[in-house]
Amino acid sequence: KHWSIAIHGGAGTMSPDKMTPEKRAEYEVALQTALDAGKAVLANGGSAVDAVKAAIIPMEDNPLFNAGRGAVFTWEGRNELDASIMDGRDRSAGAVTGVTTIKNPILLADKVRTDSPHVFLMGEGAEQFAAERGLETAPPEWFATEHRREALERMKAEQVSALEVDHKFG
Amino acid sequence: TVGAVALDMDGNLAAGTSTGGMTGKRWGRIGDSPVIGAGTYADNRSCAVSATGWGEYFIRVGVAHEICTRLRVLFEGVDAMSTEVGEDEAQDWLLHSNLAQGVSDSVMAEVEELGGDGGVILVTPEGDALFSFNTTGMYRGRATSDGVNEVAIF
Repeated sequence: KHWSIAIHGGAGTMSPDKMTPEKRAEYEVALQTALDAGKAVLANGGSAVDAVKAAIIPMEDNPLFNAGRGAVFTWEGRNELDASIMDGRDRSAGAVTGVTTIKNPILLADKVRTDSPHVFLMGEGAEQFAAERGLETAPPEWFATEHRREALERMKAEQVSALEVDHKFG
Repeated sequence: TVGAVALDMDGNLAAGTSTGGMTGKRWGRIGDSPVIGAGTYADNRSCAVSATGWGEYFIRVGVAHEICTRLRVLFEGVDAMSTEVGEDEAQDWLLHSNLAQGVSDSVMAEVEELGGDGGVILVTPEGDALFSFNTTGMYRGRATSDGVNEVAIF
């Protein structure tokens, strides 16, 4: 009997020269924390689904990553969150998009998977479903971080055309 | 975007992804959310995948489901092969051919051909924990019961 886990905290065009040793160490500690959380579940005989949730929650709570706390801002200056989860045993799946008050969206996606006949809920309906299931919420200031707000302001200053902003994708 | 994929000791696979999307998105655009099949997929017969990157391209390629489907077909081929060449030889070929890495690399190459970028993580029923990305970096980590334990960025 063996177990295995992999995690990611996003990908992109990054320059090793521009990342300070301190920032790099911060990311590595955060990744190791998430990995350890998932490992602990698996090593103790827990399920793959529980390990996935255990690994994702610390990253949703860490402002370093673009998920949960630390999510990027929309054009209107809000943090809108999306999440999905799938169980390979029976291919049950749950997803949510455009939620703004759910502290850990991965837990809501899992509730959609286990407690509803649906696969994908959005916005207000997803929030209502979350309230009925007692999911923990958080105010807008929990998700908002200064470096993400600055990124939005930079983008608005550089790209004022709607076509440029959305790359013509809908 | 963050994500995780796992294989437990009962042989079950799972995948999850969570994101804030892309800076400055408008008009209810959800093309960068981790849609099941594009950004997240898990099937005990093949693998579990979580993706990060330019979501619209992942939807168009159906990245997570595409990787799982190709692997499932290949695994079924290995099962068929075992009746002809013997189970040991078929399993040996499976273990040493880096099937999963090749499949995920080729699907990510399709994303790149269309103009998209990003990466995927996956685990297989055999316990492989793999990465594939076409950007200069991906925040990532993996661990297995065989003692693998690593995090990396570039």
